[in-house]
Amino acid sequence: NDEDADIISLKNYMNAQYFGEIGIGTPAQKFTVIFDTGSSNLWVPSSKCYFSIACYFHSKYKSSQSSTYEKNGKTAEIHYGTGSISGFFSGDHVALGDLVVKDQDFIEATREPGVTFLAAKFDGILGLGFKEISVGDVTPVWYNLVKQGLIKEPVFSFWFNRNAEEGEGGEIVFGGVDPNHYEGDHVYVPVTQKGYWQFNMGDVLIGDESTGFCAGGCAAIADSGTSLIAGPTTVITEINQKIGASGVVSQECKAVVAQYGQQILAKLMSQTQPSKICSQVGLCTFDGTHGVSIGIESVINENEDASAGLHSDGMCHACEMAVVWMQNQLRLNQTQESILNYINELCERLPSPMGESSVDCASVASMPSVSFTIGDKTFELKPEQYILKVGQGTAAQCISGFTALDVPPPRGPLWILGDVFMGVYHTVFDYGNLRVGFAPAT
Amino acid sequence: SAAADGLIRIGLRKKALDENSRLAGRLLEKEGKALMGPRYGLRGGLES
Repeated sequence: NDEDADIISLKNYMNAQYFGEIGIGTPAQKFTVIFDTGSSNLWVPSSKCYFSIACYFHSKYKSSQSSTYEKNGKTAEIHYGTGSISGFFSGDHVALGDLVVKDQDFIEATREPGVTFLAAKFDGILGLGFKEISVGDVTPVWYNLVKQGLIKEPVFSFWFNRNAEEGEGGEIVFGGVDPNHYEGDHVYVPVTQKGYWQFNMGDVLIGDESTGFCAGGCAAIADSGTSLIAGPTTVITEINQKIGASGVVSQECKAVVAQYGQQILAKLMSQTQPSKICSQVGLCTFDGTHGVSIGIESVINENEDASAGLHSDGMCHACEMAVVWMQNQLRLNQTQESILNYINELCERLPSPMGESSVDCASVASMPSVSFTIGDKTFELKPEQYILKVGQGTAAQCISGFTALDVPPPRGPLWILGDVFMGVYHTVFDYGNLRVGFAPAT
Repeated sequence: SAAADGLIRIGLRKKALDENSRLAGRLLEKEGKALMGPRYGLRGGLES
């Protein structure tokens, strides 16, 4: 379903860190899968996968060796950005721990895009999202677990053991929550859009300061199949600036500050509705709720004059971000000069969309905390919790746990709270009451 | 495994972030942006 495929398509499973084992067929054939709350299908490589190298590096399902196999044969395809998993549907029993889900439809993948899954440490993916985003309208494993009466409560929960060495990773619990894995009570928020485990989220704070962008509300998805936290560039840039993360210098952003900075500031100070400012200065058009790009391609590059008069999608977006950044600075009673200097600095810290940002490992202790407002409660992440270390000793590198993802309205602005967040906060997926709960993980 | 409390627990294994997966992730990022950008209206125009 193309309309619903975008989030799944953007997933970077390569960074996923937590895997579990399931069995398919009788006797059970074992597969290592990502338990992914951001998708809803189960797929594993098929023994009929001949032309994808990735299949030769992973376990493959052999239907001929299962006495409970049920032929289906309908073709299936899931898009993942760099290509797609394709194959056909089959049915068989699926073993999850001691439970056996009978007659589960799943995808036998006969083609996997080369680089994406070749190096992957997992064989397949077990989606724990809603049926609404299930490719082929197949009933997800989780629904059959509930339908077949295999669990007491229609709830599952994740505990990621962040402090573990490679090997011991945590636990997924079907049927409830394990009180040993969290402290205090969970804060629950309702699922706002069935499909993903999506809910409404409030402001994001850096240290004690509001970033403003989500003060009026943002959508968020609790996604166990994503490693990092992805959010709007406007906020990630501010985080990057505060933690000294590497970024991309945007000439378009700098051009907006140089040419329109004073004008934007003046409009903010004269109480102009912020969402209308970028259209009023001529960088966007106004669609009734916010500025949208005029849609003219930019001709700006290092050797050309930004004042040539042609504006780009990027300048509209940069203007919209500048408005948010300036609002925050005005709230802090900063002078006009220092505001423009600060925005200019931010223009040098723009994250590459869906990319990584490096930080100085020696500075981690002095970085601010970043907090998310969920259900009127604040969920804080300390720097040692949102900075990931790759490698050991002198070869160690540190990368930010935040990455940029700009999803336009009406679906966005959107945050994807991946393992970095779910590692700190034990997460309950309450299917019966359609809500998601968070409590500090132990 | 099933326990007396009726909960079904499945242990998870953890993989360290390594250079291979980061490299593959970066390739994915580059290819993905090119493919997905126009299709889903993602904003990538700020990269100069």
